[in-house]
This record gives sequence, structure tokens and C-alpha cells, in this order.
Amino acid sequence: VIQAYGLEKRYSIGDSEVRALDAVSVQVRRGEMLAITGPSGSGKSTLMNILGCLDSPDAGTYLLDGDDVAKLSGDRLAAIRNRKIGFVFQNFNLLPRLSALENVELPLLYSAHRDAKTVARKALESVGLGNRLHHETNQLSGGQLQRVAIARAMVTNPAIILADEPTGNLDSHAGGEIMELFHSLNAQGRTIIIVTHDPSVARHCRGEVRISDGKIVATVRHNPV
Amino acid sequence: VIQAYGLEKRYSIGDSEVRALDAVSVQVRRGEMLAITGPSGSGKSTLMNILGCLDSPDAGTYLLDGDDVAKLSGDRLAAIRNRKIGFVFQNFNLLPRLSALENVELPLLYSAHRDAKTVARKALESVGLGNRLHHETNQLSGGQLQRVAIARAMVTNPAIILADEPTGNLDSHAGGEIMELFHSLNAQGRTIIIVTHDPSVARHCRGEVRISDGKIVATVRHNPV
Ligand SMILES: Nc1ncnc2c1ncn2[C@@H]1O[C@H](COP(=O)(O)OP(=O)(O)OP(=O)(O)O)[C@@H](O)[C@H]1O
Ligand SMILES: Nc1ncnc2c1ncn2[C@@H]1O[C@H](COP(=O)(O)OP(=O)(O)OP(=O)(O)O)[C@@H](O)[C@H]1O
Ligand SMILES: [Mg+2]
Ligand SMILES: [Mg+2]
Repeated sequence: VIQAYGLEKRYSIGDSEVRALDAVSVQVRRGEMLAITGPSGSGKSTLMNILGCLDSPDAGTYLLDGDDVAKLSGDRLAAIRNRKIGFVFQNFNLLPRLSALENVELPLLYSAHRDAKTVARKALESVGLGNRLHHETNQLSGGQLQRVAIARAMVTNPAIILADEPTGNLDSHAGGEIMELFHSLNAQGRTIIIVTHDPSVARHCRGEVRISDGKIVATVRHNPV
Repeated sequence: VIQAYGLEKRYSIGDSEVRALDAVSVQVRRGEMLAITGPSGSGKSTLMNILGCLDSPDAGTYLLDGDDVAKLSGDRLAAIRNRKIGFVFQNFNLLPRLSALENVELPLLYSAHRDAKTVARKALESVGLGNRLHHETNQLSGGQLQRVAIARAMVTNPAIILADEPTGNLDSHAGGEIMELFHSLNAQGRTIIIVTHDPSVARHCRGEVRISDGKIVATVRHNPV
């Protein structure tokens, strides 16, 4: 479902150049659960943003379900971001003045979903936040905010979930619950890509791609745990 | 150096009450390195904010170096926050339009420090960001932002460092380097309190306080690793 070839992403700061991605190629089959790992600053979020159609590479090709993403219209890309892909951001990207429930129903309001509040409530209950629905973002703990971001990414029933370090603020129990949730979403046929620093999260995934300094340095097959 | 007795913190949302802290008492000796652990939402950040003089409890007493914090003037509290305590925030709290270097030198500018840029640069080098000094916060990875927050907390040479989940966005190598840094700061006599979800970080600390649902449920002594 995802075919990326030769992705390049460069930044210039002053007179030095950062090669955030260097000739990166990734293939992900439909229904796969893949981990992306690597040191801090190695290019994982940069890759995820390109796969999530939030950013475009300086070179290389990205085919999503056979479409060349670089050739799609703005409208088509927006539709893909809203309905095909659910993105859990590393820094959550929640709206500060809104409650957990309001944040999670937001993607549904764009498509005038009839039961937005009910669907949003169930998503929050599935991440253990049924008793925090009306707390605003400044009234929630770091790990609760992370779980609101996870709930929001699931709520449009996306075919692809991209999760950028979804358990960094969670204790091992809450982290384990999130991995079970991802497993059940994957069992429904969704494609799941998880950036993680946690080896136990990576072990849960059938495949693992390791990135270092903007390059893919290894592709690993795990026996499922 | 830290003596807290019977701390209470309550919030009202709608008609329900959240007891974020419930009769919490903690004593920390000078030069100790202590971990605070517990599930997401259990009250760790709430406790850290009170210990860091950023928030006040609804009940209970907090003595810092023998002073009753509730009785100190606004000026005295500001001086303590700027010079005695270095705080690494769970959500970093960096200034968006500023570079890594500018963020880290900010606490030094308040006290008109003569060599602010040099001290800030060395702090960033000590967390592996010597080649990212001039990147602004939106040009840094999640783990790089976390390390900028750590550098900023060290730069005023504080006697007490409070770090709220300082390795959540770091791979195990970078996380290990941060723990070595904390160890060397502790060896210089500084008191270090680390909130963490990472058992390997907790094992590095001589003592561990476990919190659940706003209450302290265990105090553990580790043999040093
Ligand atoms: N807008 C930008 N301008 C300049 N450099 C950037 C920009 N965005 C990212 N970088 C650099 O590109 C590199 C890769 O960043 P990226 O966020 O993809 O890393 P990461 O693997 O997600 O790291 P982490 O595990 O710390 O989140 C980093 O070294 C970062 O400093
Ligand atoms: N301003 C507030 N209003 C209402 N409830 C709050 C407020 N701040 C925190 N809470 C609640 O108090 C509890 C403790 O929050 P705290 O941030 O201390 O948790 P934590 O242990 O740091 O969690 P995490 O590991 O997820 O960061 C949480 O359940 C949270 O929802
Ligand atoms: Mg990242
Ligand atoms: Mg917290």
C-alpha cells in the first residue's frame, strides 16, 4: 500500500546542510504492522510526515495505494489526510482550549458525521479516558494527552495509522494497553506504522526498519510476540 | 533539603472532584538522587510542580532548605525558581521563535550573566547538541527538544534538579548519556529528582517513590547500579 523510493529531505541552516533523509526507500504491504526505530534526530518523524502526506520530499517518489502523491491535487491530499490516514503526532498537536472529547470529535465534524460525540466518546474509552472526557488539554497529564492524540487518530476509521512515538509518556501498563489496541486495529486489516524508542513496542511488530543519520541501515523481521 | 508533609491538590471539573494528590509526604536529603514513578495520571507532575515552587498545594506543608514555601514572598520564590532549582518540563516549555542556544541562555540573561553564550553552548554540547545550536525549536526533532530542555535546566548551576520524564523521547543510547550526565551532576552534590516511566532510569537512582491515584504507595531502596 505504501511504496516510497529514493526519498530525500534537506534543510539549510546558515551555511550548513542537514540531510534529514538520504535515499530512503520503504515498502509497506496492506495490513502490515511495521516499527521504525533509530537514534534521536535520525529522520523518523521526517519520514512519517512524508508518508502521512503532511510534507513533501525534495526528491524521490511516494506511491500511496498506487497514486503518485506528488501529482495529487490539494483537495485529494486533504481527503487522504482526513479519511485514509490517522496520524498520532510526537508532540500531540491538540487544540488547547478544547476538551478531550472536543479534540477527538474534530476530524468527524469535517465530514459532518452524524454521531460524532458517540464515536469520539468510545475512542476515548478505548484508551482509558472515559472519566476525562470534559477535561481541557491543560487539565490533563502528559500521558493522558498522548492518549487523546491516539484516540483522535482512530476516530475516522482510517485504513492507515501512523503513530510517532505513541507510548513515550506512558507507564508500561498503559503502554501495553495501547499496543493491544494497535494489535486489534491491525487485526481489522488496518496498516500500522509505529515510530518508537521502546524495544518492547518494536518487538510487537512483524517488521522493523532501522534509520540512522537519514539512511535506512537495516530491515528486520521479528517472529510475532 | 526537601520536606513535604500532607500535600493535597484537588481539582473540580463539572460536579466531580479529582484528588490529584492525597496526603502526600516526601523527604529528600541533600545530594540524593530520587526517582518518582507511577501510572499515567497518578499525580507525579502535580507533585513536581509543587516541589519546584511552580504551584501551591491546597493543604499540607512544604519546607525547602528549612523555609516554609507558603510563607515566602513572590520575589523570594522567583529567586528560588531561577537559581536554586532547574526544572525539566514534561512538555519542554521552550520558546518557539528562539534557537536552541537562545532558549538555553535565557535563564542566565535574567541574572545578567557575563558569559551566557559560552555557558549555554557548553550545556548544549554536554547533551550532544553542539551541532544544533542555531536551529530554532521547529527545526529540531522531539528528542533534540527534550535535550534542549535538559540543557536549559542545568545552565544556572542549580542545587536541585527536577526532571519530569527527561528521556521519554530518547533512544536508549541518548537516554543512557542523559543518565550519565545526571550522575555526574549528582556527584557534584546536586539533589536530583526524576519522574520516569522507564524502569532502567529508576534503577539508576538510590531511592524510588511510587505514586498511584494521588497517594504514595511505596518507597523503595535500590542498590546502586
Ligand atoms: N525544519 C528543519 N530545519 C532544519 N533541520 C531540521 C528541520 N526539521 C528537522 N531537522 C533536523 O533533521 C533531523 C531529523 O529530524 P527528525 O525530527 O526526523 O528526527 P527523529 O528521528 O524523529 O528524532 P527523535 O527521535 O528525536 O524524534 C534532525 O537532526 C533535525 O535537527
Ligand atoms: N488543572 C487540572 N484540572 C483538573 N484535573 C487535573 C488538572 N491537572 C491535572 N489534573 C488531573 O490530575 C491527575 C494527575 O495529573 P498529573 O499531571 O500529575 O499526572 P502524572 O502522574 O504526571 O501523569 P503522566 O505520567 O501521564 O504525565 C490526572 O488524572 C489529571 O487528569
Ligand atoms: Mg521524532
Ligand atoms: Mg506527568
